[in-house]
Amino acid sequence: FYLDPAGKKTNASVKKVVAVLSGKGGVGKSTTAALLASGLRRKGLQVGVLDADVTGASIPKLFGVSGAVFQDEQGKIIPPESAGGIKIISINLLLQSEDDAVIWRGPLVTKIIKQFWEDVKWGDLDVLIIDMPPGTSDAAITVMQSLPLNGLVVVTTPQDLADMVVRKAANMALQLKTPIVGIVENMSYAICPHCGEHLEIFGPGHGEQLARKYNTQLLGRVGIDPELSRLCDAGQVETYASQDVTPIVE
Amino acid sequence: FYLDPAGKKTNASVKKVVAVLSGKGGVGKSTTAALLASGLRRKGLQVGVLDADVTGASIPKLFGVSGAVFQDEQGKIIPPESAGGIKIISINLLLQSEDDAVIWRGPLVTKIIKQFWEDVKWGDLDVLIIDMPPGTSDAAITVMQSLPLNGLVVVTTPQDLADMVVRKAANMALQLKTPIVGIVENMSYAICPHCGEHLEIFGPGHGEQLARKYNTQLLGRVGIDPELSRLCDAGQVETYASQDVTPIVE
Ligand SMILES: Nc1ncnc2c1ncn2[C@@H]1O[C@H](COP(=O)(O)OP(=O)(O)O)[C@@H](O)[C@H]1O
Ligand SMILES: Nc1ncnc2c1ncn2[C@@H]1O[C@H](COP(=O)(O)OP(=O)(O)O)[C@@H](O)[C@H]1O
Ligand SMILES: [Zn+2]
Repeated sequence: FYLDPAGKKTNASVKKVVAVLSGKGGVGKSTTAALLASGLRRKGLQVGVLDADVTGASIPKLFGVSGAVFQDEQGKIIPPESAGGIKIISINLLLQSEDDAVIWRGPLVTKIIKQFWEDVKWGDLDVLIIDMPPGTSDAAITVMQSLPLNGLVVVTTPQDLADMVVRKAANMALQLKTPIVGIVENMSYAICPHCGEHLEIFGPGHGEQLARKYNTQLLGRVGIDPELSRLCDAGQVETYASQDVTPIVE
Repeated sequence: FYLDPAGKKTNASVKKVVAVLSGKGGVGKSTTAALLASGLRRKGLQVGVLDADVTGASIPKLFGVSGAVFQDEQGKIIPPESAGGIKIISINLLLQSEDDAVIWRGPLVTKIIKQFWEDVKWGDLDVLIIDMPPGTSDAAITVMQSLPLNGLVVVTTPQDLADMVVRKAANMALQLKTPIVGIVENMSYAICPHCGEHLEIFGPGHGEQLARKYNTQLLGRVGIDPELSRLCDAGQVETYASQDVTPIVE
């Protein structure tokens, strides 16, 4: 490690760090982070995922990764790998059971996120993806202030209500001078399995306007796909392929 | 105020305090809290809503309440009322603009929640509903440890992933000895506007199993209704009436 001009601990073997953020819960941050990581891995890159959602961790379940986490002789944590070779670290890998409650106040949340960045043996990575929790409290502040982020991918859904809370997170990024790489609009539409019609269940989307407001691009619009939800629940998010996702990875 | 046997500050004029919780974001906690408050108000009860989601507040938007908040001569905060007469307090009422980021670490989040309970002039209330943020960190710990909760309504959605994170919050409630009044399963189904078919977009639900696991009852299953999402975005959640919601209010 060495300190960069902003005083953040940087790791020379990790080329790029990108956080997936939204402020609002349930919009599909973890799913988007997992699809992004899987897409980059399919292109042959070395990829890692750091689950910064300490009290609501879901990355290990998405990738079907479980079991004990080991340390090397120097005490560095060895991150388990997914079926596709993505390195993963999450609090859920350190719990007795995945549904154990993590009842931690801010300082402990901050400490574990710093440990995931500094004490995990990431090795040579092209990209490290950070899955952020909802809200703009300790976890988000710690990641934006202590990790050398190259950029943020902001995830939203079509509802105005979601849009308002997502703008809070985007405004935080502006205040903490973290660049926004692009916007992903998720759950933009669903297709009726009976009659094939295109349904805008949560109304018309605002991804386009949000991207213009923050001077960035709309990376893609992802439809609600029961197949994706099924693969997520089955720990096989890496096997999902859809043309909605390809432009996001580019 | 006086201190109850558990050392919590209780307010004699507030008969019951119920928190709406899920652990997972985006499952419809704020929407369920708003529907519950509106249903109880329609039955003639005096109702208040305390928005404990400090960094992702959405209660004022759901009820169409905005504008300045005043204090009386003793410095007590006078909560604005919704069109239907529900008293509301939220950080969003104290910000310049509803999409301002609230970049606060745990101690400040804790302080404002305690102030919302102790320094707001609630008057005589039959029920105070607390809308909880996602996660099991500072806000959830503060509410369960410092407010005299009568019970929790836990909201979930059909995906396994949501179910796992919701169980974390339910396990927290067990550890902090807070009774669970019931489970609400939201987004259980959608109805195709073209062919009228019943679609389980996020798969079959687990609300029934979750209720059995925590020895409580399933209060109701609410379908995805674009009309509800539209009314929420328009600040008119109080005008939504559906037979999915009536059993929850009972
Ligand atoms: N496009 C989609 N189609 C179907 N299901 C989705 C989609 N995006 C997300 N989901 C499901 O919705 C739930 C919430 O997504 P998640 O990624 O956990 O959101 P967040 O991380 O923002 O809380 C998960 O169960 C996931 O499987
Ligand atoms: N049953 C439903 N039908 C349609 N839209 C819904 C439903 N429940 C919630 N929503 C919408 O989904 C979004 C997320 O709901 P919200 O109550 O904010 O969840 P949470 O408080 O758990 O984050 C909101 O925009 C809301 O309007
Ligand atoms: Zn149809």
